[in-house]
Amino acid sequence: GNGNSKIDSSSSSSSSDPDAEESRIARFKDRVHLRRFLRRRRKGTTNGRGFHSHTKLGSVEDFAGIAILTLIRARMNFKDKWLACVSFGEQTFRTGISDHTKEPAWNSEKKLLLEKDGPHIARISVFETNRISRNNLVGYCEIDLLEFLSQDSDSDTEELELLDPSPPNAVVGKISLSCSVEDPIETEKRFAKRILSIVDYNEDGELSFPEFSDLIDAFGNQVAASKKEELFKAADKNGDGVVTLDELAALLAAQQEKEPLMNCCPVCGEALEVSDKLNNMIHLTLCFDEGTGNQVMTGGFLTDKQAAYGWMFKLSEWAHFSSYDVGLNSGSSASHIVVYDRQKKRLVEEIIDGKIVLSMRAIYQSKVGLTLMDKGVKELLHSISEKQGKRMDSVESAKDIPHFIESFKDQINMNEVKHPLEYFKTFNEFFIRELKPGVRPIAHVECDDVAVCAADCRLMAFKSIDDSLRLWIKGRKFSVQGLLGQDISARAFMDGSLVIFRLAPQDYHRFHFPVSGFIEQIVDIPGCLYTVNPIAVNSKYCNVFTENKRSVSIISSSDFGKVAFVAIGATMVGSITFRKGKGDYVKKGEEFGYFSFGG
Amino acid sequence: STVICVFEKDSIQIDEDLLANSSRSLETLVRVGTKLGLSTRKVSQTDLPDVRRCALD
Repeated sequence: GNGNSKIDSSSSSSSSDPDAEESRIARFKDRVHLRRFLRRRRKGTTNGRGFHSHTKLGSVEDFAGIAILTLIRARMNFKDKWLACVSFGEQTFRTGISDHTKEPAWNSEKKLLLEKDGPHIARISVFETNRISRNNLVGYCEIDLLEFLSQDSDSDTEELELLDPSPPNAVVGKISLSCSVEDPIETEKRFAKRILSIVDYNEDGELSFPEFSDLIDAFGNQVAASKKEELFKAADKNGDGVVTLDELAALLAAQQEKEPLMNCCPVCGEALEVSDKLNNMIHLTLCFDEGTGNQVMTGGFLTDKQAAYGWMFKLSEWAHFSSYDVGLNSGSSASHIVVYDRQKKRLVEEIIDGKIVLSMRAIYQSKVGLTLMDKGVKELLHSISEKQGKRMDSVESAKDIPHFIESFKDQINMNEVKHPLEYFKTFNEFFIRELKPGVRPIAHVECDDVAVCAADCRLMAFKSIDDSLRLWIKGRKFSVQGLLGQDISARAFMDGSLVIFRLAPQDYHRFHFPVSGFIEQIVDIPGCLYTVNPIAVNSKYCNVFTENKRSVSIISSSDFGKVAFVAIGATMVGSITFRKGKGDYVKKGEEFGYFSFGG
Repeated sequence: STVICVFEKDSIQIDEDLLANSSRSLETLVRVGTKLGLSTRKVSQTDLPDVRRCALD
């Protein structure tokens, strides 16, 4: 969410305010050309509701908003592969890499927040990149977006000179870019569509009334049931009980204009001022964009100098390079999770099954601010997971197994699986498949002073809790005591080392003991079933590790002292089963239990 | 699903490659049973000089 992104649109009437008069914003407002905006509207190039999808700033009231900056192309003095960066405020975004050419074309766009007293000058840097030289900054320019947007020009596109960063700053090329302000109605419509898609479980683009109703209830909306029905019926023109997302989104957007349906941001939970539509829309849109990584340019760098390092570019091509405090923006590229394969010593892209992606999206888009939301959402998640659990326990679900294996053909090695495919009568049985003895050798099996990995997984390890908070777990409410729950004292683990074993859907879903010792206790903690995707973990609004359903075991080991072993359930996969219990002596590498589909 | 293990302070020396990747916010793909780290007790033992190679001057 963008809880800090408050924008004061009321400042438009500040001509009598001495502070504002002195400000650049106030000077800008004097230059705003409303006539041009009106002229363009009169020309009829509208979207049918009297607004352009993208417009220039047209009135003094519009000066705060979302600017869409598009880097179109450049004309350089020599051939090379090119990429461009936009630095704005504290962040830098980049385009993809062009072909080997003198005239690279990117057509990359980025939404930037223009707010009162906020940044409004974007620096654009163009780098050459090839195998011989690392990314070299060749040229740069700066653009004042507020000035650009207020220009009285018929063209949204402008060509700027790129200057050599070294004196005497010769012109080394030109870059074409455009900038416009996103139309509030269009933003709202897109936003409504995104929200509605959360309950479009099968992604067929249609919604039933119960689904729509559930969603509104889950978001804590106080609109009367009759209003929901009224809205839904208006969209359902043929009365067949389902409407398309597009239709309903358009209707909701229009309704939102008249009488807001949402009283709080469903992403971060922040209360929305009824009278401040512009702020609300910007807030909502940016919250969602933060969540979905739905923009063309990639982000995550703090400065363009930082972005000039080749390895960072490589990493950010797929991976979410999480900078301090910028984690979610970059970590939110939900479909691009990259991990380092320890065995193969290379980066690999994680493939996620479509169904899981869908559930991730469903959870994630609504989940980021769930702590502040109506408990209906939590129940909804449980309900989804329980339903999925029942389905995955049914005989019919077995037919999904071949497709699942095909989807992850590079990551599921059936030669390692103990039983043949015919053995699995349900999807859940396959999900918790056992492996053949010996296919997961235990490192230094006789040496109890060597700890081993507890699962086939994506692992994050931190020497201290502080490191884990600084680098990975961004949830504001995270604490060791919160993780372990009230029945277990966290004193022994204060400032200890923390290791996170994240299982992806395709992984072998049984977990093993990392150390040898006695199981002192196992405590079940009820909770939510939020996703444990890095996207959620990286979000300051999510506290998945301390709010999710989990079981905490304490293993007493002679070589490592006490080790807290926390098995955390997640969306869909919310069932935790143990095969060992309190008082058992366990050997490292031995199976402890498994996760399966269910609530 | 996720498993989190919390070790007592200074009880484990986690393998350096895992720490290095994590410090870059990069997850590491690992398998069950592969090495995670050493007990610090073990580390302190290996830090001791090999007495068989020691000689009195």
